[in-house]
Amino acid sequence: MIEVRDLKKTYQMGDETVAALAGVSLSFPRGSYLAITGPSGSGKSTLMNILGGLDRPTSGQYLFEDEDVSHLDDDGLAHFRNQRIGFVFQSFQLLPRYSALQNVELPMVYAGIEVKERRERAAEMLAKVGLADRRHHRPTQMSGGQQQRVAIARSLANHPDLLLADEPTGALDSSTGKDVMALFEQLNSDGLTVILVTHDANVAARARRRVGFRDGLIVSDEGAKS
Amino acid sequence: MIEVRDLKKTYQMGDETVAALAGVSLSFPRGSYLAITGPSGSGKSTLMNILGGLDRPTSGQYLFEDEDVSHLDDDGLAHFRNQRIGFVFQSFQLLPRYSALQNVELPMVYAGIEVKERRERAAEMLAKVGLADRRHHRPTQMSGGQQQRVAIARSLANHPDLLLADEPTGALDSSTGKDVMALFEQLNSDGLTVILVTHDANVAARARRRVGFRDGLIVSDEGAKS
Ligand SMILES: Nc1ncnc2c1ncn2[C@@H]1O[C@H](COP(=O)(O)OP(=O)(O)OP(=O)(O)O)[C@@H](O)[C@H]1O
Ligand SMILES: Nc1ncnc2c1ncn2[C@@H]1O[C@H](COP(=O)(O)OP(=O)(O)OP(=O)(O)O)[C@@H](O)[C@H]1O
Ligand SMILES: [Mg+2]
Ligand SMILES: [Mg+2]
Repeated sequence: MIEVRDLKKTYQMGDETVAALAGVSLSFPRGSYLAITGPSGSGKSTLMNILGGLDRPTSGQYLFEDEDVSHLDDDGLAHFRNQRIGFVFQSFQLLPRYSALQNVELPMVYAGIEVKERRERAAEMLAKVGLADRRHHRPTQMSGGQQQRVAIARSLANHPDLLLADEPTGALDSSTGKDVMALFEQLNSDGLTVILVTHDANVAARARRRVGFRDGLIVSDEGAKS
Repeated sequence: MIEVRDLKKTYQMGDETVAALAGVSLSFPRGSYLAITGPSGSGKSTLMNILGGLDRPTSGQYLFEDEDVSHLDDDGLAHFRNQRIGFVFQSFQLLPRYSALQNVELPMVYAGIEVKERRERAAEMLAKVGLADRRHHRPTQMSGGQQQRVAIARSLANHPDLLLADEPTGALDSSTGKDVMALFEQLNSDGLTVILVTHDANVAARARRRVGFRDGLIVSDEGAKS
């Protein structure tokens, strides 16, 4: 079970306040498959960053299987992220001077996986996203959609418990997008909890539960709650 | 009239050759409205970069209203870009330490527009994309979709002849995406030539002509040719 209670995230810029999250409460069991939708600027990435331990809320609580993530210190948060979370960023965040293989290996380096195993797993993940023949190329030598797929491969490298995918098919053509969604669904069948943000109604329709955001709040919640 | 003849773009990496464009020929008159589609890695951004004077082909010709862009030197290419082309990049390419307003002003600075006029025009363009209240914020203080809209505002700042928009709605929710498309169509009615790359079938359907890519070649060309 993963639960957030009355999360707020506020940005202060001089006299101005922006409420990215205005009080979000949500719970879901392991193995869930959620799609988060909503207008631009409604708080989706902000929630994703908090769930992934990449940001802290201004106030509120985040419980991950009874562990209070809100109270972890920086080292604890880094460990939580590396061991349990796979993240596909909206802007990919690949390291431009590393090859695709090295980008996918990186989470495994931090997790202490030894070189032979991590090389094999990175190559395997790149093959799953159709990039086996590109593993020695750098992100600057790839198209937008190819970069997105490297980011997807990297997110899965450490066998995470929770996959947070922020717009994971935005740069992909329809056929490649379907392949990626099929991969996510297979992993969800195997136990991975999947939360994705998407503007694509077809992608959202594939999730078992759809949570809608507006102005930093959840305004709709449809589908299976358990 | 804009014409490209047998464009090739080849990347050499050690022993490996990647043909991003394998011989593309295309012509279209001023005022056209084209959508370019195709799988990830099929050459769409590569063509867009060449059309926008941001890259050079390995071979082939590019004529923009009888001017041979292929033979311009670097200064000539920079002038061509700044004076005639508006570009929405797939990865936005905003300057992170500049405000939205300053990002939109930048093409006008290069074009020598004086400060009062360019400030007014930048504010006007940001209002057109629904970001009037965010003009003093930096890209790092914005969501993905908000950043995309700043990029769109910037592309229109210099009243270009040709708008090249690479995945201009990928980060936008459906409603905001429709507003942007309506803006492009209004500008096209007023004479702007619009070429956009999109993975979204709904967006492609709004264009008057649809050109399909695969493996660095044009494989389909439907709709109005004039
Ligand atoms: N700088 C580069 N060096 C080497 N190869 C490159 C470079 N830029 C692009 N390529 C390759 O050229 C091919 C075409 O790339 P391009 O970016 O034009 O594709 P695209 O159709 O825009 O794809 P997407 O839909 O994923 O954005 C791809 O195989 C890509 O990996
Ligand atoms: N670092 C920041 N500083 C200030 N404001 C921010 C910051 N990050 C996000 N915001 C603001 O918080 C709000 C929510 O942003 P968020 O990125 O969560 O939206 P989103 O729903 O992911 O939007 P999109 O669909 O465009 O990606 C927006 O108004 C955004 O401008
Ligand atoms: Mg976002
Ligand atoms: Mg592209």
